[in-house]
Amino acid sequence: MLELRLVQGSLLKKVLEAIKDLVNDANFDCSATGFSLQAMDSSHVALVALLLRSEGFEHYRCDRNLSMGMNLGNMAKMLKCAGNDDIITLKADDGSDTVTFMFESPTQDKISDFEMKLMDIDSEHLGIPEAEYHAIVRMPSSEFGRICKDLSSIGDTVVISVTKEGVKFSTRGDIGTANIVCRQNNTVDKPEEATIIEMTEPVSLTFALRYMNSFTKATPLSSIVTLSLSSDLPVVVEYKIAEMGYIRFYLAPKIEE
Amino acid sequence: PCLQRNILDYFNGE
Repeated sequence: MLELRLVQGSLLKKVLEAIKDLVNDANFDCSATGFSLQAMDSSHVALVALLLRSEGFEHYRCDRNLSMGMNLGNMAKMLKCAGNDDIITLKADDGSDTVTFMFESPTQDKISDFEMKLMDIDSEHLGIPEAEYHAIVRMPSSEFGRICKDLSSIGDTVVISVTKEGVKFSTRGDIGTANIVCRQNNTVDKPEEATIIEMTEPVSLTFALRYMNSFTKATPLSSIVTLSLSSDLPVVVEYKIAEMGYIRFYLAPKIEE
Repeated sequence: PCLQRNILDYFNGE
C-alpha cells in the first residue's frame, strides 16, 4: 500500500513539466527515504535524478519498496488537471497495475480521482559516484534560463568556462558569436540574486544547448540553480526543491574529436 | 567538430 499526500501539489506539477520532454517513460521508486526517479533521455546523453524526501509529505505511507513505471507525458496530462493550490495524493495498492492521483481543492469542495495505468519499464539504475567538482557556480535560475535561451538563438553548443573572475557562457553559429560573463557577486541584498563561484581550478566544458534549455524548464521549482563542473565529468545542473529535495540533471560534455 | 559523449561513459550500472 502506497499513499503520499503532498499539500503543495503544485510542486509535483512543476516537476513533471520539468522532465516530461526529456524522458518519455520512467520508474518512480518509492521507499522510506522518499519518492525518487532516475532516468536517462533516449539518447543517453542526459540523466535526471529526482528526490522528494518522505518528510516533505504531509502523509507518507510506503509499506514496502515499490517501483512504478509511468509514461511521463500521460502523468503530466493528469497532473495538469490539478489546480495549482490543490493537495495531491498518490495512491497505489500492492501488485496493482494502476496509480491513482487524488486532487483536493484547498476548501475541500472539489475532489477528483484520476487513475493511470502503470507500465513495465526495463531501466538500468546507474551508480553516480560522489565527486569533487573543480568549480561550483550558484546563480539565479532565471538568469541561467535567460542565458541558455539567448545563446540558443545564435548557436547549438555552449562553452561554460569558470575562472576566479566569473563564469563565461560562449557560443558560435553561422551568424556570429556570443559571450556572456557573469561575475561573482555576493553583495546583493537578496541571496537569491547572488552569483557565487567556488573554484579549485579553472574549468572549461562544451555542452549541447538543446539539453541545457530543456533543464531550464525546472526554473519554476527554485530561484537558484547550481552548476557543478569538472573537466572529466558530466555537468550537474541542480534545482533544489524547498523543504523536499532536488532535481538534478547530468549532461555529458562534447569533446574535441 | 565536437563529439557528444554518452552518460554511460561516466556512470556505470549498479
